[in-house]
Amino acid sequence: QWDEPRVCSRRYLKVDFADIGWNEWIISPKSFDAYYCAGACEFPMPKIVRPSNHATIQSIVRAVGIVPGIPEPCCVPDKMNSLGVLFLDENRNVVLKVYPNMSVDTCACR
Amino acid sequence: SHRAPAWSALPAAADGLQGDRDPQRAPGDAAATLGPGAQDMVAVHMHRLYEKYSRRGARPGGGNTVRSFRARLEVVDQKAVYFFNLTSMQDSETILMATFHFYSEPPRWPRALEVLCKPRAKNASGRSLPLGPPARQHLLFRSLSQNTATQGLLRGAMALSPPPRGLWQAKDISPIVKAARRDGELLLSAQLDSEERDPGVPRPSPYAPYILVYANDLAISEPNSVAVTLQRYDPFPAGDPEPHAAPNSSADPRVRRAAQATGPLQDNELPGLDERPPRAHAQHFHKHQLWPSPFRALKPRPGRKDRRKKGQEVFMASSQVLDFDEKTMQKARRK
Repeated sequence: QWDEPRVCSRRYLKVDFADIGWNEWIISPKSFDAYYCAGACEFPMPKIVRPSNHATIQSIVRAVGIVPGIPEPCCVPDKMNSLGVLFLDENRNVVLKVYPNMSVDTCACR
Repeated sequence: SHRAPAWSALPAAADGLQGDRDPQRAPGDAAATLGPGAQDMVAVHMHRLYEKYSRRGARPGGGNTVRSFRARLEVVDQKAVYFFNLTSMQDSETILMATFHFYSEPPRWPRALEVLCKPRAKNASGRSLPLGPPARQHLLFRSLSQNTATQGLLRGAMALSPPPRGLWQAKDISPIVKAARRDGELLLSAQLDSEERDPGVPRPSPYAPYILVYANDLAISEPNSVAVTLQRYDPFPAGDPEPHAAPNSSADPRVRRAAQATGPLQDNELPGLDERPPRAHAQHFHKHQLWPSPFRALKPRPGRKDRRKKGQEVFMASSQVLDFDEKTMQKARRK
């Protein structure tokens, strides 16, 4: 954890449905790699954090100190992946749903 | 009636069935994954769809949702009728396709034996007539709303030709399910009607039929759609009013009682005297400045028992001023 890069980037996170109590009704998967985003979006932001135009402007305004109290942009998921989940509904019928935005593919400063 | 396409004509969405012709063969570890109690075909089929999506990203039926519905067997007039409760479908789910899966047996041996051994009818030239066609079966679908005792509205009928051997068949019943849902009749019944004289009382079979509904959930892209279907625990412990319900909503089981003031609220402050503690430099008021109205003469202090009674009487007489004993009065005067 400690040798994680400071800059905004994707970090590993495995979610086990048993840990959040959903395993009683979720048949598959038992767990999945969800990842998460963390890290700084400090001025000057490197290209790798793929800042939006707004984030670039915001970080300059913050660096110049024109307006006090402006935070640095946030490190958030950029591209995400879907996940198919097989579960039992309230009538204990088997249901398959493909949920979007369940795991992080890339992170960016926004 | 609804002419269902033959087996192979089912759209690609229902694929993954080809291998299901032999229900004994559970693909991979699907049945194992679903646990011993879920050896039924519907669970195996659903797991196969899940694996197809997980491996190749193949969206089932082109949508993002597949709901399965197990059958509940009931015997009505000596006939097996399978009921399907479709109420768990959500309003945001648009139906793309619905399929009815059932295991059909070849014509039963006693029947076939009878047909084979029965002396065949002969035509004029003495040649035996060809065997009559095996008994045809019909699939009848009815829909009814939850709380009606009728047999329901006939939604469709399909003629089935008995298969050469036992195998799973799938029929497209999309128009039937869409029409039933449109009319709000989410209880569907399927009856296998055969021309056999005595089909015998049906027995629960491990190969019970099931329905698959392929849908597109329009709400699944909402920010928190996963919570709608998978977050089951209630963040508010049971018995607490719903977070959005108004405190005095009728749903609230608790009876609200207002505290009726039975008389002037009891407190130990003297009537009309300022409760603020006297400031150090405050002038000393003369007693008659404190009590503008002439103060009533004190009564002798009654004993504890009748004081309580007295107190009640006093309350009952709803006197506006409380009586205090001598000591309290002296303390008050000093204050």
